[in-house]
Amino acid sequence: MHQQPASQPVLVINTWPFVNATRAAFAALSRTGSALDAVEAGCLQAEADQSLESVSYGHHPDEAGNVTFDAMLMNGVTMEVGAVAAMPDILEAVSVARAVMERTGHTMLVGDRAADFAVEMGFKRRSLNTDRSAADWRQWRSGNCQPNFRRNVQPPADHSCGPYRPASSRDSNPGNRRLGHD
Amino acid sequence: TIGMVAMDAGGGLAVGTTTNGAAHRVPGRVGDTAVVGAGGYAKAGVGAAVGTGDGDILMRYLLAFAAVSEMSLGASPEAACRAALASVRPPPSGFHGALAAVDADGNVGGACIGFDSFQISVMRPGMPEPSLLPVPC
Repeated sequence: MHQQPASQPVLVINTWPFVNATRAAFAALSRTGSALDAVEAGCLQAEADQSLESVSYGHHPDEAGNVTFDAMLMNGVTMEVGAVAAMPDILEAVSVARAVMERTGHTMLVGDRAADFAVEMGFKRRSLNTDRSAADWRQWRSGNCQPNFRRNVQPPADHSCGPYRPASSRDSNPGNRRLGHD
Repeated sequence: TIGMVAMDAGGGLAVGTTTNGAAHRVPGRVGDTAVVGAGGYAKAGVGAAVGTGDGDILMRYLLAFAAVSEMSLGASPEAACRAALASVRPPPSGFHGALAAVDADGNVGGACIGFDSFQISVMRPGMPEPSLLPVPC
């Protein structure tokens, strides 16, 4: 057991003014006294909150129009970590990350196999795509797939949709990074 | 992306991160959020940090780990975040990233680059609502 004096500070913080997630995390912390429970609860709230377009399901589809989640939990006392990445079809990504931490000897599971693991662990499969994400994707396609993360491909990704193949020449310019962010 | 840090009365320290990723990414792409040390890192007795921004760049520098390492050397959370972000050299055109950190004493700080604004949401016992800590970029 990792014991600390009674004066140990207690708090929750998060990036951005996502105060509903902060409240959810702090409520869990108050209820269970566990920092791990707190960050899981806060992230779960964010994953379901449709107003958080950079976090929740139904937003930020990939090139193919699919929404996926990346999530990670770390226990700073035991140094245990669980993570999932590019995982479709499971709404509670951070809880699946916790299951990776607590129910496997691994650190990260990715893609469809991560979703399969989640189903084994009792999570329900459900598309993360929504009418909103479908509309966003159609708008992106109708705008010649701009902005676009591909480079050194044919047809040129700065004004054409794919499918892409390698271009015969490569430039060294990594491009402007203001394409959007996680 | 949301990155969260929690400290409990029993000495527990944890980070959690989650994101739906960058819009219109290449299918299969993974950013910093799921990568330990990049999207978040925690070490009891030292502190924890979480990041947000351009995950393709952030994950190359393990900025959350770097910030916690800076705090282990005595830096404040804000100074640790600044030092970690300064390791992105040279910053790519248009790069934007932000870090939030907590030290073992519960002090909070952050730093950012490229964003118009960045805020950290904080809640402690006795606070009826979270407070927002503005972080100038």
